[in-house]
Amino acid sequence: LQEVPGPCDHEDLLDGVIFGAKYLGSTQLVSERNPPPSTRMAQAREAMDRVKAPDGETQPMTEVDLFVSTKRVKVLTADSQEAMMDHALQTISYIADIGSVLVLMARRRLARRPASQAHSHRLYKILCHVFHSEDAQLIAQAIGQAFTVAYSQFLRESGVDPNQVGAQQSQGAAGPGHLHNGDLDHFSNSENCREVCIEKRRGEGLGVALVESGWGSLLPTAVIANLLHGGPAERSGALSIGDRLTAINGTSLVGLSLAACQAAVREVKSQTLVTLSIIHCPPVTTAIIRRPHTREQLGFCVEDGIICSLLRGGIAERGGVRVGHRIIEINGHSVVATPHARIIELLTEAHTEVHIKMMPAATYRLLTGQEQPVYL
Amino acid sequence: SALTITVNPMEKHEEPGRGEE
Repeated sequence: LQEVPGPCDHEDLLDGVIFGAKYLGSTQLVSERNPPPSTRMAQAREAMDRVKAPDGETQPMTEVDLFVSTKRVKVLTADSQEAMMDHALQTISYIADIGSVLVLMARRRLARRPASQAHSHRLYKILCHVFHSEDAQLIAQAIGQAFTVAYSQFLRESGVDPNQVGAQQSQGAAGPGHLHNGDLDHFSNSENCREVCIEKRRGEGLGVALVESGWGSLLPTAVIANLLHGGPAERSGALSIGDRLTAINGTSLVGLSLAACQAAVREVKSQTLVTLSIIHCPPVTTAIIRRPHTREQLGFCVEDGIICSLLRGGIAERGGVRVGHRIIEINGHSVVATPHARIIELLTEAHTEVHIKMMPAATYRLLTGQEQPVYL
Repeated sequence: SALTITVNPMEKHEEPGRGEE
């Protein structure tokens, strides 16, 4: 049997392993057949928000045992060992772990869209079970390991060499994708989203320099790279470098080119009151790349510390690495004054969990005085 | 906190219509 990386002993997974957890509740969602990762992330968050009691309120919960094997996942009451839920492994669509919360998504059956809709497009009902455990990540990894073991068996039974499929998967073509990205959490947290009203004189610019968020960004829009000292934007005290600018006077800038965003900011020059919608973000972002082995391709190219291309669906993209960003740190080591060859060496050697701190290269050049900002 | 998704690779091999009742 092929060894599959994960927290469990391979043989144990065939028989089944048990994890203690607290069952918080279940909900049901309707989903496309194979939704993209961003949709799955939103679904997991939706399920958690529906089931989890708001902060400060009592959360009803039941002590359970989660039985995980390469055939099934069962939820048993901890005291009587009675099966509350029993799902064949192949009907589990995916799992999500968010801090100490684990969400298990089981496909129920097909539903059809109402006849009123143009295409009779098939939809799945998915049952979402939400659990709490300090070991949520470990349990998710164990279920992920069971997925991989079961999938390898399935391939072998179908006459396919799992090793060959594994090679394709590690290049990000398909397969058991681990998507790790804090951006969605950050962007969907309403506390980070603000409306800022800026007062200024007629004909005065806002006093902001903008850069692109970079290809690979979950939220493609302009980023504040610098603020003119004493300018209206800085005087407001509500903006900082790194903030995403999502709208100006109610007009969305998301998905527009940098030139179009800059033009929209120039257009408000004649006004005395400007409303900006922003998402507060730190100037430096961290990508976390899960790379079990150094033989696995990182999936991006670097030139003089700047990320210049990204493999679609690769582990780097899934970890939040962005084109046009300068690498500031690799696993806690500053690389700002490091020669290219050494950066490549650090990246080649890095595995398990690779933490990469980065910022838009243009922001970096402005902050280090290599370039003069063009204030709008 | 970070959100991690682990997709079951069997999903894409499942015949439409199958699933837990």
